[in-house]
Amino acid sequence: GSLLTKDAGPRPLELIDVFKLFQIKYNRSYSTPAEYARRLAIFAHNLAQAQRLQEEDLGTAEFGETPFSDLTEEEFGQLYGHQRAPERIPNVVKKAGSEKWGES
Amino acid sequence: VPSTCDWRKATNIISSIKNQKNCRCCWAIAAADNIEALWRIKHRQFVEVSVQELLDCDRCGNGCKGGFVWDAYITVLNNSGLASKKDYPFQGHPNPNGCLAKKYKKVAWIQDFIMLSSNEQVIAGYLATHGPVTVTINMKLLQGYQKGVIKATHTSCDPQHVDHSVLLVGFGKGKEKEGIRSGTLFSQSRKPRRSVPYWILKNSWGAEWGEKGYFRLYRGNNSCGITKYPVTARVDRPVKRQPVSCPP
Repeated sequence: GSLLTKDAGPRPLELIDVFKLFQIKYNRSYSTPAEYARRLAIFAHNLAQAQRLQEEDLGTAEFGETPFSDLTEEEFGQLYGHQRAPERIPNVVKKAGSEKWGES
Repeated sequence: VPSTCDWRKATNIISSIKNQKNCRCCWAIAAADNIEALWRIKHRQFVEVSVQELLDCDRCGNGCKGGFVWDAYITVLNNSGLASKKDYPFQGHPNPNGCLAKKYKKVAWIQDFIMLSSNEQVIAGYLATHGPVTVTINMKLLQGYQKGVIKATHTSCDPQHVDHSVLLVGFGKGKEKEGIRSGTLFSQSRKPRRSVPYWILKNSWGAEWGEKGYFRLYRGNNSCGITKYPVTARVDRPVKRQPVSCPP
């Protein structure tokens, strides 16, 4: 009908467009076309993952594109987590200095 | 324990959001944020301490390769305090000349540090009466976090695998998402919205990330292992103690 011929407004952004905007926003460039393709795939995976988290989350959190959207979960953990194993947890609270205040 | 608490609302207590960049020093930033907040609460003095000193003077040598908040407190105790951020600024990588702690005047120091009980009610009580505390959480869900309260399960966010230290600055209650109660086709009704208790946490990924650098986690189910390592420095006002003596 006539409705179908009407302009449906702006079409949704393609993944590649979204990724281009991400690159501009966070100033990202990739050294080779292969690296670009890999990062685009990771980006797509992370957006899908964010959508799944959004649906599963029991709170009010919103998940989506962030500065870390082109990183794998492993890379994210390696870059921003602390990998050192907690083998040195102090079991005694350390007391500092003298009990007498005013001493140097 | 009050029903809500937000140290950000107190004037000049919480320092501005830091950015760890490509250095894995969340542990040093969380400790620095903790010391800055406590120093401001106890001494009413606006101090900004040197995160770089914590990295360069860490006994394990390379602070950008990770660590734990207690490493930072041990460094503060061993160096008898911390220099200012202005004198000894953050570079995002270890200083090739090593620890420069002796070069600069100390602007803040601590008496000791303690680990709180792994009980969310106890942590809330301490937070409300003493000041912000550091916690170490599983950061898995933060990769795609934008805003709101994360309510994780132990499956979606393993509370045993904690790998990111941040500063706990408050807690509160919000309204849960509006949902449709399942029923017959004609009798769908809206679920009553219950309140969602949450923690307010200060991250170290810049103010552009999350909720102006902060994020919120559900309070009450040990979300992402928040109760595993609640650690805080102790910064006390000098008080004269009466000497005690043992009766002869």
